[in-house]
Amino acid sequence: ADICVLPFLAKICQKIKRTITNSVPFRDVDSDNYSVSPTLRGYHWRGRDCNDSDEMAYPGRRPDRWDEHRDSNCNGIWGVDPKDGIPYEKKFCEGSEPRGIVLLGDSAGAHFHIPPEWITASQMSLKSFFNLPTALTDELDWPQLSGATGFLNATSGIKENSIYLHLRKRNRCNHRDYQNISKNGASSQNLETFIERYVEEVVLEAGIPTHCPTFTFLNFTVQCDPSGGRGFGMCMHLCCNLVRSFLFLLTNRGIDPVPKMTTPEQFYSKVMETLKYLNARLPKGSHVILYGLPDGTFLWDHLHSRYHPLGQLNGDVTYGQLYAFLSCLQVSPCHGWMTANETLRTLTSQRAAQLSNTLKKIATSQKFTSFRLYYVDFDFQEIIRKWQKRGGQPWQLLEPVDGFHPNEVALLLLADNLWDKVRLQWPQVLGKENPFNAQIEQVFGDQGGH
Amino acid sequence: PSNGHTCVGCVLVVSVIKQLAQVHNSTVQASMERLCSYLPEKLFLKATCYLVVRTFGPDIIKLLSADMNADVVCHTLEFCHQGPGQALCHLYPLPKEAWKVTLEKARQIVKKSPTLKHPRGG
Repeated sequence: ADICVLPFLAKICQKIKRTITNSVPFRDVDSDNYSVSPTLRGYHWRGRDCNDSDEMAYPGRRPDRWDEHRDSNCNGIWGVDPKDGIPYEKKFCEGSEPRGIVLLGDSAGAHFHIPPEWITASQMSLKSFFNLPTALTDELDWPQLSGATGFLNATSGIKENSIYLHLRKRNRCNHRDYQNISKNGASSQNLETFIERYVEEVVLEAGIPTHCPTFTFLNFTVQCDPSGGRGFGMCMHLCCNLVRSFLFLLTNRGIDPVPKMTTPEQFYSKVMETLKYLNARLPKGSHVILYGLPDGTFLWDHLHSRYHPLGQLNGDVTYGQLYAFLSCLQVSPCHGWMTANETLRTLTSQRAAQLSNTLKKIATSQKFTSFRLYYVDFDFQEIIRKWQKRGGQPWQLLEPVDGFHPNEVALLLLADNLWDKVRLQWPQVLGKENPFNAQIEQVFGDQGGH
Repeated sequence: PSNGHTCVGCVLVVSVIKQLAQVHNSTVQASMERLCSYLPEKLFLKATCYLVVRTFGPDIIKLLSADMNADVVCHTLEFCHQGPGQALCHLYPLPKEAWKVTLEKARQIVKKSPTLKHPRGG
């Protein structure tokens, strides 16, 4: 039954298991958690390794002797300026507070997406499935196009940038410093293991003098945990000697019908547990942003009577039917809002508002030694309004096949919205604009790309 | 009871097969071959598709040719399962005649099928 007991398979099984449980790259010759291949937790998920035979060369680390002789932090900036003998990394990046981004999230953070052309018979052709192998080896997630760590041009053509691309634009020294450590189905129930593994793997690494500033945020935005759990979001911004963490507590949508609904008390204790865990591990000078819940009633309001891609040919399947089917099978990702039961939708929204207030309460009343606490509303309605102003329709912000996840447009609008809020309210979080950006581009071009 | 995700997967695939036959005005057999031909060789996707067609194709052909919908096909092939006292989960509108009658008719159609000899677990 267990093929892994075969001796000659034991090693590869162990590798696969480590990749899956720890969300680290499968192909990683120097075992520094960065890879030169895209999928299987490779550079679609974390900055591309610039030297996969040197475990001390990887994106986001503090430069080794100002990278005079090699690019130890993979940002494409290295060598010495012949005019004055000063290492370029020192000249362009010293004091600029470089930082990267790490996302610990769930399917929304990883940008779960099933292309509608895979299930639309009328448009199906040889080209329809060209991206299926990549998608499967990326767990049907597309982090390379996500709102937090996306580095490819948006397929939707929208001009907004991911948080990572904003950070890179602000300071070109941040090139390739992104990590999307998200997992489909991540929720508060497995959050702690997830965080522990992440914190041990990344934050402690940040603690030792090799890892450079990382702006890490954890974003379990839409996980509806059928066991009544909750999603969280957390964001940590690690500076070389200071660690600032933003905790986006995107609480969840882990709202189960009434009996198992997450109560504000449960939520309060879970959030405090997580904050205390982080407070004990993150160096001083962190920031934590608690991020409220959206009101998920827009799912039903804008989708229920629209035809699902499977129903467009014969006009026989609406999203309302899909929601009922998924709930009946108990595999609905969001039973509280993806339901015809208006009472349940209202109840879920009321509870979501209570949980958001719980976060506000924590943000205003709790003090921690390692970080400062802020609260931000997760205002999806604002995103919908912005999109409608551009002539868009609300249903165009949701994944067409699962009728639930925010799609690429929504994720990028959310990222842009969040960037603006943080930049206006807490600019210190994002580091300064690097005055040498133009010179970096002049000398190093695209810095080796992604 | 069948795993909910297995049931969703079955209904999705059978729907696409049925709609491909409709769009191209072809037989169900031709529609399944077409779908497999669209898949890349990578990750054995195409090979796996042909294997699934060889295993379940004959039953799917009989059932879809008898104008059964994806819900009926997947319940008959036991990828979907209505446990005792459980609600009937279906994506498409229910057939006009009683569900039990439709399901019994479908089961008769594939009664001698070799694939149904083995418990669905596999």
